[in-house]
Amino acid sequence: GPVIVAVANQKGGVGKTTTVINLAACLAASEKLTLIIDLDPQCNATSGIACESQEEPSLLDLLLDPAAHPQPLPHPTIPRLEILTGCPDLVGGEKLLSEMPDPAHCVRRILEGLSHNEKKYDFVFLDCPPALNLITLNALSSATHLLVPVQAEYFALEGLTDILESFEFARQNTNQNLQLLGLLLTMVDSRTNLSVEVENELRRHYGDKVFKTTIPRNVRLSEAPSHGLPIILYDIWSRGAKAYMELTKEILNNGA
Amino acid sequence: GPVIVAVANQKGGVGKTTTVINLAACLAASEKLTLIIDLDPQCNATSGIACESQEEPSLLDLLLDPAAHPQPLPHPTIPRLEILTGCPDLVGGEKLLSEMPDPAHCVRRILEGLSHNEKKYDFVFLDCPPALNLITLNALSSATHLLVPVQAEYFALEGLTDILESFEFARQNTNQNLQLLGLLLTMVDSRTNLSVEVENELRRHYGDKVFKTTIPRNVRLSEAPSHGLPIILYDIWSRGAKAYMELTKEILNNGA
Ligand SMILES: Nc1ncnc2c1ncn2[C@@H]1O[C@H](COP(=O)(O)OP(=O)(O)OP(=O)(O)O)[C@@H](O)[C@H]1O
Ligand SMILES: Nc1ncnc2c1ncn2[C@@H]1O[C@H](COP(=O)(O)OP(=O)(O)OP(=O)(O)O)[C@@H](O)[C@H]1O
Ligand SMILES: [Mg+2]
Ligand SMILES: [Mg+2]
Repeated sequence: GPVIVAVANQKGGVGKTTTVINLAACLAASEKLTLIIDLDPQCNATSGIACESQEEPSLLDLLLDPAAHPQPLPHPTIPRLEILTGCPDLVGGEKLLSEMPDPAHCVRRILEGLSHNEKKYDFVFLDCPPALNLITLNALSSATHLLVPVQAEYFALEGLTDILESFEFARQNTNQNLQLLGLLLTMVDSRTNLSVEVENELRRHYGDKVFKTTIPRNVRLSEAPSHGLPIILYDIWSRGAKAYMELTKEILNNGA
Repeated sequence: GPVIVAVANQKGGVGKTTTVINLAACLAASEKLTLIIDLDPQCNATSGIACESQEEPSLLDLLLDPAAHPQPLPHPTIPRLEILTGCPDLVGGEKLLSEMPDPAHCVRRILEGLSHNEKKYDFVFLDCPPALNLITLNALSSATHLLVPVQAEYFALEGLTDILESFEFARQNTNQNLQLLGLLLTMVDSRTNLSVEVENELRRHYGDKVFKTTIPRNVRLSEAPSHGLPIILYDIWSRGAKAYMELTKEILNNGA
């Protein structure tokens, strides 16, 4: 089956959505059929690639209806990239999800529904909201792998133990096959002591769980979503594009 | 009574905690008795000023017990600054809060409990998690003012309508006296087109709801919390310190 990557961290603004969009686009450009599922009610992954939130059914409808047929939206211009668009109503959806039978596996049921389609995805990316809530638990409970973006800053480093505890919780309770794909340093600025210190600390503590590739702070990455484009279509020569291409190679070479 | 400022935005990493810590410290240094309440289970406002989360009672205990006596912690080195420290258990607390009578006013009850103490605060700051959840609704339902940090980036601008809708919802349902203190541009980098465009867009749409003062991207601001210090004690000559001092002046001159 597909490699299903939950991209999660309760710390806000660490580059979860940016990583989902750009990794997915690089893999689609590497002849891998790739699906994004936008589990964040902010819908940034959806708007960041110029898509509109689908209704009839919305993602919340799909989560609440085990028998629903999910219809991913093929991206209009990026081949082999599809998306199940985000739903703002997920904000109020926590309570509804919690009343479902087996509430931690609503996302898994959607993925099972997809497996009956004739299209076989190579990769699925789950963009998560900045919270250790039932939606993020759903992502951890249905993924094959977890990727944690870690901004090269103090608060982001501090919060890392929380998401790794949730990872362990999911492995022990709802998804024993969940693996850690890796910790990804983002917004790295090698000119600042803080960034260098955070990277050293992270590699000292977590060793080869940390990707060799790091993502530099690069304004082109933050400009790209306002044009609805992944970085490889917005500015292929930027340091941001090069970094996400390197990361793609590292992930494919690790055998995911 | 005190000016109670909810600092909220569901977009993650926009500078909510950084603004709470540094505005509160500047006001304490302006002879205003100031209290921080750390409503974010990440507890960044607590650790950012070198405090430990208090137990017996924890903040969650206080929220669930209307008759509890809140005991703010005076900061060990910063005069006139106190904090009700954060509680990691707030992650699971949503469900418990929702079962309370009048769940939107648990924070208000704490503030009413505080008003019986002989200490009369001039300012109270509520640091909110990156979500439009019951905790953030509690902050909006008990504050006199809302301050929205807006990072000078595309996704942050896009998400602004959501927090302003919640502001309207609170004014109409749970707190008719709630005022907008202002929209605060953060991490501004006047060398980039994106930042300049976001600022122009924001001022065009929201006019004088936007503070004249903007907070520049300044690495000293992100270094300070790793030393447990607000910026005016970490590096008073930095652009970050100057900006938060300017903002304090602007807020005091506006008559808050
Ligand atoms: N490497 C980078 N260099 C510069 N800007 C970046 C980089 N990565 C992300 N950004 C920008 O930083 C902001 C935060 O990134 P992003 O929205 O991807 O984080 P997130 O973790 O998904 O946030 P949230 O917690 O709100 O979901 C965005 O405005 C994004 O464009
Ligand atoms: N003006 C600034 N210049 C540089 N770095 C900043 C600035 N403001 C905040 N930061 C840093 O950016 C990161 C995000 O800021 P902060 O944690 O205050 O945002 P937040 O909105 O509270 O995040 P969350 O949504 O996770 O609660 C932190 O590492 C912080 O130190
Ligand atoms: Mg995101
Ligand atoms: Mg914060």
